[in-house]
Amino acid sequence: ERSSSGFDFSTYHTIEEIYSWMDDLVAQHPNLVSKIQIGESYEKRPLYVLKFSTGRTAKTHRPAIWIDTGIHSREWITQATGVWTANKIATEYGKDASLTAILTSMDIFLEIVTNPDGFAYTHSQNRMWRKTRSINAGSSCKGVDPNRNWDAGFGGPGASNNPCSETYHGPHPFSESETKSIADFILGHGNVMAAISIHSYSQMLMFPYGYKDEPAPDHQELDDLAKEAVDALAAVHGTRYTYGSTMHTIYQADGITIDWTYDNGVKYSYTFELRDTGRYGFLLPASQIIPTAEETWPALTKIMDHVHKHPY
Amino acid sequence: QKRFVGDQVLRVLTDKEEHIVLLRELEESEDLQLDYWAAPAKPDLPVDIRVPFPSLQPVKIFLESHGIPYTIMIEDVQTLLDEEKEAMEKARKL
Repeated sequence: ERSSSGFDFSTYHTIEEIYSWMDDLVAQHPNLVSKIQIGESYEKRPLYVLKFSTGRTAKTHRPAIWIDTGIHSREWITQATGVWTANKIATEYGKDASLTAILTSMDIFLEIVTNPDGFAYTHSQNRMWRKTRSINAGSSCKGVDPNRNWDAGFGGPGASNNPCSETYHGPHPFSESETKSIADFILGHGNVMAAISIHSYSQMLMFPYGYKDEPAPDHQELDDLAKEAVDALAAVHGTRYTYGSTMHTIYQADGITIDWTYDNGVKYSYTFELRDTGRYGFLLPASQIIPTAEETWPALTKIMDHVHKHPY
Repeated sequence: QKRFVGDQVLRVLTDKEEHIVLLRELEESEDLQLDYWAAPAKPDLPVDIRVPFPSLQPVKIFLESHGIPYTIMIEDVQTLLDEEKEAMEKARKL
């Protein structure tokens, strides 16, 4: 379970360890992996994204897949899955035919620590912290739920206007640099074909919409692909996922990542809720990191392969 | 570092819509300082609530008085966090 740098994928890590490991990964795979900075957090931490690409720099960007993990900082299994997945992409390129074909014509962007301030805070001060760490004017409560801060149904009933709530949407859409930086990156790129936002826990795979009841124009295709993905996931360790639109699978959620990406032209927009054993909630023991990541991988590749084979 | 000694996580699994409504009302009680890990969405989906130790008694009385079924998912949150921290330290030493 160790890479050549001695990194242990089966334990949880601090942000410093993860950022250092990202540099190691880039050094080990210089022709495939690079690290880019898309902005900085409220507390001035860099927002790093790993870019997996086999193409030369061109004036127009190659079609791309965006993946983010850990926008809710306390869901540690997601950042850990992000680390494992990054390593898997790097080491499977050239071996796994499907992944190799994808990377031959597409780029993959992976933001492992999407909410670095919150993540650092979970390690140093409060393990239960979920939001960003920005100050809210007129309130003693800090932080905004970065998965209610996107400009898609922003401020609707599926979010809270109370700064002390865990689902506080923030003062205005993209008030948080952590979300604004991703939105700017995706819009600036202009050729992102899929966006996959990874959370935990509930064992679900969802797609738009969360902010409205009506089916997305691509509902049937998204639903069919979700079924394929959760079947592939279940085949690894028998873990059962439910799937469907956010609104109908769980509840109304306004201002969420994948509704914004979908409304901005990213047809294949999905969000995962990783493992829940019913015993630990998001305090999943580290012994479950690798099984969780292992089972998520075929679901991810199923989606990525479909995106690759269905250009639009 | 904030500690969570004695905090429990309760899992509610109910098939009644009126229970979901009551759980949403409970969430609004700011004095109880409840942390909904899984929010009340709809019947048959679990609702997980981290309840700080001082609020355990009133919350359990509330659930029981309304006939809302629950189980204790995590007996003591701090124990789990201590184990998690210990595992990280051990891995780092290795």
